[in-house]
Amino acid sequence: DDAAPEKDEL
Amino acid sequence: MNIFRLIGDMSHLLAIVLLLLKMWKTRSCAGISGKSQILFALVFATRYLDLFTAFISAYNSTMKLFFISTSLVTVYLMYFKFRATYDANHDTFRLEFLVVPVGGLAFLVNHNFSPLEILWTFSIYLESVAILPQLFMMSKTGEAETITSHYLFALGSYRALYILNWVFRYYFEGFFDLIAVVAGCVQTILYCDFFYLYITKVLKGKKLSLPA
Repeated sequence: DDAAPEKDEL
Repeated sequence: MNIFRLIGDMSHLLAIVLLLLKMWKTRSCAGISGKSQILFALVFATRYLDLFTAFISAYNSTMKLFFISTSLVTVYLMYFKFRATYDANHDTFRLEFLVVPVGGLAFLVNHNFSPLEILWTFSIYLESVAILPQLFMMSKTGEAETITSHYLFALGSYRALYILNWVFRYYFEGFFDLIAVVAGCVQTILYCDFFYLYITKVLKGKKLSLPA
């Protein structure tokens, strides 16, 4: 499980 | 934040406002697919679960609240207040044909196998196909009101602008999210036929008529 990209978008 | 994402979000905002305006001014939801609106409400509900746990910015939180609330108001208007004008006979796309495969895919293909991540992935995949009931309905009725075509143009443009945002972020921030990019491309491609009709017809003052 790679780290999920940051969720800073709508 | 970059200009592509900002214009994209404003385009998304405009689309939602246009739809609410159309329904409020005409007191009707004729030509609008209630099923797509249900899917959009589901998209926001499953994507913004981190609204109270992860604070990104005032802008991010405000927009999330706006999208969740307006999508619920839209569903309310369609299925309750203006229900008499809802064209159920033409809004017949089977939602289970979208929700079930998308749900399965979210389980199989995601960044990590945690509930929040799977729900976010479900939301991203669902949004890419959420417009299908609306496009299907328009192909059955063979036409759309001009305000509805403006709504769809703004809605389709928002994710197209997000693709430009992802290109920008890849080159300038090294940010890349394959799931969001692939789903965003699928979503935008689904609008291509409509974009062509919109640019060749609506912008020339003609009514949008689809080859039924």
